[in-house]
Amino acid sequence: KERNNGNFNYGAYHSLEELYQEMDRIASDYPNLASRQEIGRSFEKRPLYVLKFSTGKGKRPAIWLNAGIHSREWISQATGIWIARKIVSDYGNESSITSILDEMDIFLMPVANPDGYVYSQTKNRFWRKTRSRVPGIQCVGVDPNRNWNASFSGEGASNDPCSEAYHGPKPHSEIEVKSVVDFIQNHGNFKSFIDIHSYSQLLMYPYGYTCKHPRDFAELDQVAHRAAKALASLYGTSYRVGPICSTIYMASGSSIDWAYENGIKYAFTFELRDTGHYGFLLPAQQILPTAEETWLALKVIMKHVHHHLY
Amino acid sequence: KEKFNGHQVFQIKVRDGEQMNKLNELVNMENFKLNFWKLPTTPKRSVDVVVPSSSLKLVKSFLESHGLEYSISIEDLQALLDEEIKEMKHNRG
Repeated sequence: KERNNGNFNYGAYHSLEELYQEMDRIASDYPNLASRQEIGRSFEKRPLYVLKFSTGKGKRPAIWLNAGIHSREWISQATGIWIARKIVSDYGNESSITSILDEMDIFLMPVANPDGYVYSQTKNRFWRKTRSRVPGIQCVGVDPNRNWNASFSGEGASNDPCSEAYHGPKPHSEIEVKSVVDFIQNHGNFKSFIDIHSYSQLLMYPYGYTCKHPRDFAELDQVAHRAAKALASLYGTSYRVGPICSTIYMASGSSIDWAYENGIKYAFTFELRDTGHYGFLLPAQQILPTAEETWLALKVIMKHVHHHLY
Repeated sequence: KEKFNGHQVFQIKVRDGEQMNKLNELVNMENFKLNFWKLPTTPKRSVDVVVPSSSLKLVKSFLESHGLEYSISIEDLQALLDEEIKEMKHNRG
């Protein structure tokens, strides 16, 4: 059912327009469950779309799923759009998603950096950053995962505008980041924030800007291990689990550190499938297996959030 | 559109801190025009780096002279990109 719904092939990489059309189609197919909302415009004025999955009214406890903040990580956007279709097709048919959505809302942003995504498809396949420009600076773009107000410009981010990890001129300077921050803060009832990246098969939680453990370390670690186990159960894909700092490197200004420091306890970030053999070029035939296994891990996390609302 | 003809991706294994330092020297060699997809962080994590065709010989000799173990994970980056583009065109519509 997910493989080819209407004209959309979930086992292929797509242009931004095609992804946006499919988000619209999902909302049209399930008007009582899904809606497409514009939460802002990118630097190059592209709409920033979020799919809201909800069966109730008001600001219910919510989960934020974020994909594609680094534009070249195409498997993350592809996984995001598959997840969107999976959520609507599972509601009413699968007990855990049904019970989550009976009480909570899910917001899913499959393309968090649309300018970068278009640039990676038209100019440079390995573009990672946004496409913002600062007068007087020759290099383009900011790393949107160093731009959040969580120990901004600290360790593991670069002051050099030409670097792949440039933190930007100030926290939330990137409209793509600020739009999400404003949306989440205005909503005020998010319980979980999950960011999806690729590659190298990791499931991490705060912190990135320090190697100090977060106060909820034991619980986050336990949930992440269970999620990684569920993920591995499908195709044997092995993940490493731990805080960003000790699992890969110190990185300040990251999305999940911001989420955690702003009271969103269940903050996780994935690095999807591939041990490095394909880099950011994971063959399209691996999109569906990657999405399927990732979904199992996401479900473990979302169920835990649902059972431990605070 | 930027082309990557003849570029290769190396996966480099690092055994200890000393090798890590050597690899960081490579990171800072701007004239090699390397693009690190995975940076050197801890000895447990391999490093993935795109090496342009013009730097292949120099990088190989640097790695070999310092005993750094590496393998070529992508032989021709542009060939893989061409395949990806072909597949996307095929799947469109």
